[in-house]
Amino acid sequence: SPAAPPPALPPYFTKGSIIQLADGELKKVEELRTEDFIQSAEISSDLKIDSSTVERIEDGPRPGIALIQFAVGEHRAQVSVEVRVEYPFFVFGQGWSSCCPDRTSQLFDLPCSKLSVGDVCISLTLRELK
Amino acid sequence: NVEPRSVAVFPWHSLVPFLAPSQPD
Repeated sequence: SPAAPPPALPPYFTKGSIIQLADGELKKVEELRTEDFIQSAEISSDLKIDSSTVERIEDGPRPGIALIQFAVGEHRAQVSVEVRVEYPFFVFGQGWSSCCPDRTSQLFDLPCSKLSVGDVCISLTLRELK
Repeated sequence: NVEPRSVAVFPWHSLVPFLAPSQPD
């Protein structure tokens, strides 16, 4: 089957983008801190933050695409995602990180670190409704 | 004159990936 086009680049990672936290506060994307995500998830009725540890980073099926394997949540469930190498993830206590931080900085002007095996990223799951 | 410009505001959760594992049936 023909290769699917890479996912489009979202606009909100561009430096200066305005992000609204769960309490209504507005921040620029480059100013977000780990606490902003944690507090927003605490307020949220349907979203829960999970810790997702990077277990493996491989070249994807096409140039510019990476395959990242995470261990998600307390049960360390294995999840693989295919992303553009410039796609930034938020690492606990560190901030925005991608497989190719130079390219992330070039495209989004967003300060970014190198995503590495062992990094713990912020991810979301839906809360179980009781 | 400065023309008013609408600025996009994105919700915080747009920036965080959902990495929920698939649930076994």
